[in-house]
Amino acid sequence: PSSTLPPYFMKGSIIQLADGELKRVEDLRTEDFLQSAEVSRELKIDSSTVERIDSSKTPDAVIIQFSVGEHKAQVCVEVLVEYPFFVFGQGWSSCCPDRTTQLLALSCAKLSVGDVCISLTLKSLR
Amino acid sequence: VPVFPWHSLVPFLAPTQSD
Repeated sequence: PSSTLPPYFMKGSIIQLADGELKRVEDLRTEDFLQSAEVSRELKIDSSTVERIDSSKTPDAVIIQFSVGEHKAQVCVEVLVEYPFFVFGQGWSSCCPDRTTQLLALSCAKLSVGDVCISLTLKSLR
Repeated sequence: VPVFPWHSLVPFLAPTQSD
């Protein structure tokens, strides 16, 4: 398991939207994700609601349980506490915003139970 | 300067299909 975050979460990283527009990671808005997914043939945005946040045996990690999509499928992910998720209408959020800001310089809100995160699924999945 | 695609920022949370 990786103990570092991917480079694209670092403040200032250049992100290309589906229409070709370039934005910095910290400037992304909910609409950017929604519009990019609309253009995509394969991917669609799902709403994933945070149901539980539990500590993990892995140091500095948490286990987040999401309720995904209209069928409310239960999905668990283990991530580092500083891993940022994009919350609808709120923006980047992590379990430990101070650490995210310290490591990535990315401003974050606190990720809490009930938050609705942007996630992806395949359009063809039925 | 590296450019990253938007979808790399979003977790892929695929539920296992049971039907």
